Amino acid sequence: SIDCSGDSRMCCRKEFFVDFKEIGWEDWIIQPEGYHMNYCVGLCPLHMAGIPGLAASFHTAVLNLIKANNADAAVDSCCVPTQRRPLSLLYYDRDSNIVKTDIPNMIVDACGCT
Amino acid sequence: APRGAWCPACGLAALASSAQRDVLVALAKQSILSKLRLPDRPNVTQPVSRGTLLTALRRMRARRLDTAGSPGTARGGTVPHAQPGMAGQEYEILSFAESGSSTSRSVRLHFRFSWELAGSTEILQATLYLFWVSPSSGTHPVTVRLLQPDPTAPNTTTAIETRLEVQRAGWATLDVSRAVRSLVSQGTPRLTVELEVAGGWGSPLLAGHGDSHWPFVVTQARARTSHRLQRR
Repeated sequence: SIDCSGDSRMCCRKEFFVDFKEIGWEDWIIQPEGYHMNYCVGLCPLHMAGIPGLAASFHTAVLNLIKANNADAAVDSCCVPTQRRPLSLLYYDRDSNIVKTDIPNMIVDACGCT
Repeated sequence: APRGAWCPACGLAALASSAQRDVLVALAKQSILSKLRLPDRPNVTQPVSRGTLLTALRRMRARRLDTAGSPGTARGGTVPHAQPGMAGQEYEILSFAESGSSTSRSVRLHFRFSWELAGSTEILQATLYLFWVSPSSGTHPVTVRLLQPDPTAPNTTTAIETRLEVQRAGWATLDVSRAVRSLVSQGTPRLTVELEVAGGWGSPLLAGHGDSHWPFVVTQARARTSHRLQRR
């Protein structure tokens, strides 16, 4: 996976941090101090489709079939998360109880073309 | 998307950088609230002191290590583990006691639980944590009653009654899973715990507001997963 740099327009992972203090949420979210949201952005030309991470997926197989059978119908693929991890939160709920949970698939660790 | 153009999902890149930031922050807020099943951000009216919270988290961790170290031997049993990939999102909910009426021989504590999760989660385990004061020498009996509101009457009914022998000061735990499950099934958000001592000992608890020995209940819950199979 590639992290975005200034000059590249290819599919990459852009880092984005939401500071809970800046958005006024530090009073109800005890931990962590912010959310590393991150997202995927960039071009996915046809030759990049299926790399990295999704080579064996059902969707890649369908796309390859379309490409093989009809070149005119080929579509560009999309730059999407290929690896994600949970966000662990400790927060107050509406009844002032303290809740600890892991929200799955919230942090994008890697991006790739579908 | 047209060939050579950005994907529809990457339309964000076309926005000005300040607008992009606003969109992303709004998305982040919406995403967190929806995953926590909260319609809006909670307004915290009674924050718990840092000392109280840290003590509770340490006790939870110590108990988890104890339970992991000796499977099947902990009182109240171990938390069942789901098969990998089948488990729903898990929650640990800390509910601190609100003090109720007390006499020279008894103390009442009220716990209000989180009911945003009640309809769609199963209670795996609930444990009551109490810190006993240091009594004089010998053992001291304490009767613990878990009281639930009676749906057919204005009073409460005793759901569970247990007699404990306190031998020394320190933290003690009591499995209250059955009572909490019963509350959840009835849709009653409140559990009352009554502690009664035999006499001459006074309050069995070392507790006051802002105190790091304040009683609490830890509820472990898991989101229910649908096992329905879909054919494509």
